Formats: sequence, structure tokens, C-alpha cells
Amino acid sequence: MLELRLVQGSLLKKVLESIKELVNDANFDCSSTGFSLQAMDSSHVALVALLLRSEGFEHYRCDRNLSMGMNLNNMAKMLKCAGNDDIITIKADDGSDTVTFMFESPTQDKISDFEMKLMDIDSEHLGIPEAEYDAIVRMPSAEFARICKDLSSIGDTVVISVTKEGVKFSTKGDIGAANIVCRQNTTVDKPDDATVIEMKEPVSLQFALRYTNFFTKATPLSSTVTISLSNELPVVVEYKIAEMGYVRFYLAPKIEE
Amino acid sequence: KQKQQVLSRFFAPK
Repeated sequence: MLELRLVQGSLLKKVLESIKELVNDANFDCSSTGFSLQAMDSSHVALVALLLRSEGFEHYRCDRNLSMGMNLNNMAKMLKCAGNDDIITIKADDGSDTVTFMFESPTQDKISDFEMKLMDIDSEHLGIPEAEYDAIVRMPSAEFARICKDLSSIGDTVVISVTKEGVKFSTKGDIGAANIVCRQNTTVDKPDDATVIEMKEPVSLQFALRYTNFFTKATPLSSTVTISLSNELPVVVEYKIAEMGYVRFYLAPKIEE
Repeated sequence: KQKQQVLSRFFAPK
């Protein structure tokens, strides 16, 4: 028996909107730790790791570890039917081939339930070791989204370079080239507007903008994004989910042949 | 020419 009650249901709506274009089908894993997911895109270039910690739910009952295969597009369709202020409860019985999403309006005058068929998904989990990154950039998530969108109108790939001067995003395409440099800036009114760069080693890595643009679908989840880079390692783009957990995207770099 | 790497080059299956 599984019953997870999330008062801020909009968080789950936003999570689905942020990952449904990158991944088609995924297993949601439920344990005493929380509600989590790890899934790769079909070409195994990018990976999404989601964690919603059990403490973040108003009610969290998960009698035994459960893995539920879901089509993310279908799940997003159902969650779209929940109001932004609705409380969402996820329910499943042991051995059942369905999951139920229950939506309660804040005033409890409308209660809906949507039952979705589960699916069997063969998915391999990758072991992702905790790594010390050469450079960690924290910046406003809307700024990062803007940069990825703007650069993708010029080129297909972005080179992200971190030096003492700041973080530089560069691209080249048929019509020309573009460079955007963001300097560390901590003298802002709101801490979330800051750009903070922690650098141990200079880093320069190249990534497909197609994927970084998928990641920025998570922008509504958090006002800041953290980009962790090490030479010759996948980049980690993390959006924290207030007091609950995170959505992390991993993307393998491109190399010159 | 650029080559897109895949994640299994960096992370092993669990």
C-alpha cells in the first residue's frame, strides 16, 4: 500500500512538465526515503534524477519498496487536470497495475481521482558517484534558460568555460558566433539573483543545446540553478525543489574527434 | 568534427 499526500501539488505538476520531453517512460521508485526516479533519454546522452523526500509530504505511507512504471506524457496529462492549488495524493495498492492520482481543491469542495495504467519498464540504473567538481556555478535559473534559448538560435552546441573571469557560454553556427560571459555578482538585493562561481580548476566543456534546453523546462521549480562541471565528466544541472529535494540533469559532453 | 559521448562511458550500471 502506497499513499503520498503532497499539499503543494503544483510541485509535482512542475516536475512532470520538466522531464516529460526528455524521457518517455520511467520507473518511479518509492521507499522510506522518498519518491524518486532515475531515467535516461532514449539516446543515453542525458539522465534525470528526481528526489522528493518523504519528509516533504504531509502524509507518506510506503509499506514496502515499490517501483511503478509510468508513461510520463500520460502522467503529465493527468496532472494537468489538477489545479495549481490542489493537494495531490498518489495511491497504489500492492501488486496493482494502476496508480491513482487524487486531487483535492484547497476548500475541499472538489475531489477528483484519475486512475492511470502502469507499465513494465526495463530500465537500468546507473551508479553516479559523488564527485568533487572543478567548478560550480550558481545563477538565476531564468538567466540560464535565457542564455540556452538565445544561443540555440545561433548554434547547436554550447561551450561552457569557467575561469577566474567568470562563466562563459559560447556557440558558433552558420550565421556567426556568440559569447555570453556572466561574472560573479553577489552584490544583489535578493540572494537568488546572485551569480556565484566556485572554481578549483578552469573548466571548458562542450554540450548539445538541444539537451540544455530540455533541462530549462525545470526553471519554474526553482529561482536558481546550480551547474557543476569537471573536465571530462558529465555536467550536472540541478534545480532544488523547495524543502523537498531536487531534479538533477546529467549530460555527457561532446568531444572533438 | 564533434562526437557526442554517452553516459555509460562515465557511469557504470548499478
